[in-house]
Amino acid sequence: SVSLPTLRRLPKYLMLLQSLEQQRVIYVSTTLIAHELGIEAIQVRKDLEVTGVVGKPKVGFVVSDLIQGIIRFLNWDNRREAFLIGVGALGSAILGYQGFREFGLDIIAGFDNDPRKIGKTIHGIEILDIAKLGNLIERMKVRLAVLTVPAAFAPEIAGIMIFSGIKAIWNFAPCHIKAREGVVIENVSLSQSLGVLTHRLSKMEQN
Amino acid sequence: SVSLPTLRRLPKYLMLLQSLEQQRVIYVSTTLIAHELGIEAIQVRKDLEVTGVVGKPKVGFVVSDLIQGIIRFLNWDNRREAFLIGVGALGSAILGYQGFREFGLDIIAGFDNDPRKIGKTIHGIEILDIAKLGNLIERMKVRLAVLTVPAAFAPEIAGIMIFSGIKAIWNFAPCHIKAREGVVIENVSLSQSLGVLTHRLSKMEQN
Ligand SMILES: NC(=O)c1ccc[n+]([C@@H]2O[C@H](COP(=O)([O-])OP(=O)(O)OC[C@H]3O[C@@H](n4cnc5c(N)ncnc54)[C@H](O)[C@@H]3O)[C@@H](O)[C@H]2O)c1
Ligand SMILES: NC(=O)c1ccc[n+]([C@@H]2O[C@H](COP(=O)([O-])OP(=O)(O)OC[C@H]3O[C@@H](n4cnc5c(N)ncnc54)[C@H](O)[C@@H]3O)[C@@H](O)[C@H]2O)c1
Repeated sequence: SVSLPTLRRLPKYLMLLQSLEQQRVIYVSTTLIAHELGIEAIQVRKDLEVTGVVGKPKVGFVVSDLIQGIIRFLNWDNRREAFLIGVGALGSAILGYQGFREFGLDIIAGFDNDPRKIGKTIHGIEILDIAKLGNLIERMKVRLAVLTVPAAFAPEIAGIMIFSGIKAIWNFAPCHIKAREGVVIENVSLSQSLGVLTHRLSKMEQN
Repeated sequence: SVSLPTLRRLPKYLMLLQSLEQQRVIYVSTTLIAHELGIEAIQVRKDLEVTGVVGKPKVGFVVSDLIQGIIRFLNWDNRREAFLIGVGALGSAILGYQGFREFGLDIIAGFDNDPRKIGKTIHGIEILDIAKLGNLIERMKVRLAVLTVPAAFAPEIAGIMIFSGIKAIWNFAPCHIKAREGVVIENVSLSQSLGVLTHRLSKMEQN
């Protein structure tokens, strides 16, 4: 099974490869990828091995093969229906964002407890009453949920969803959701990213 | 200088500690932190050393001391004025979000090129013409920028900002911004997070 650091680097390679493809570049070497992304060439080579794609000596990899290999490995060629819970500022931004569709994410309904939002359609997606969430997860066999409610409500809603059969939660609320057997919980921590930025900026200012 | 994995774990410790503080817990051991977050105790101990906060044998750390230590280390006790560029769905969500204020982030103006948005006030923050960005960065000595424009425009705008004196960019656009000497560029990659989720979900389904 793949290491987390490798797994996290793969979308970065994909982004570079897609931009090379747009520029009609046919072949790419690990050296170029390493140079463009500031990653050690030996690390790049090791990471790309997980895709099973093989390069040609002196020529390198076929860009489109590598793109397909990474997409398959990340399972982004598999369209997944998802529910989104908490259609506020962040939830609406995600509903409207087409960018995640190419990663297979297909949000088919939003849920909220605000009566002013229930029954509305936002970015073409209907907003339903949170009271129906568990039932609809079971009936429609939806396995992935995007959680964008305030932190206070996230753990309880996560529990309800898992009980109803959700297998993966993409959690944007700044709270810890207890890990469970057989459920993937991926926490998005923007504070983590901001912390890296502010720490590095302050270190730079001290020098 | 601190390792990136340690730096990225610190906000996670902070979140747990703040929740313990809310529950009026005075002392905490590395063992409890390790157990709650699923991290090795020896790793927790090593990470927390960077804060300079020392625990008492048998008692552990004073929760509030550890909170202050992490906040200082991440430089979150230092209020930083920031500009946000690209007041669309994601930019507006960030403008309205109070959550980053406790990390010192103080967005004092937004910028956009959409005439329907210029001159408006969103969540109490004025939206200015992007044409004024370079000038205002220089005059107001703003050092941090949040970049939420479409990927096609991000590298060019980053270049203009750096030329005018910006020292740190929090980039949400899915594109690579070239690293520069003396500038901190922190890329937020939600696709990276989604990739981890979809890969793990598909691995789980195969078993
Ligand atoms: N806005 C950002 O930039 C940002 C950044 C980082 C993290 N977050 C996190 O994302 C989450 C959403 O942030 P936001 O700014 O969109 O907040 P918001 O207040 O705009 O949206 C929250 C939404 O959740 C709904 N909601 C609240 N309680 C609910 C419940 N019990 N059941 C169903 N729906 C419920 C509300 O009606 C609202 O539509 C929060 O946890 C926040 O901390 C937001
Ligand atoms: N919405 C999401 O959930 C999400 C998730 C991940 C990444 N992103 C990324 O965040 C960025 C913003 O996404 P969004 O959904 O808010 O898009 P959006 O289209 O809603 O907002 C873009 C904003 O940028 C402004 N803009 C465009 N070109 C500009 C220029 N040259 N100068 C100044 N302003 C300009 C537009 O007028 C608009 O207000 C994009 O790069 C997107 O890929 C968004």
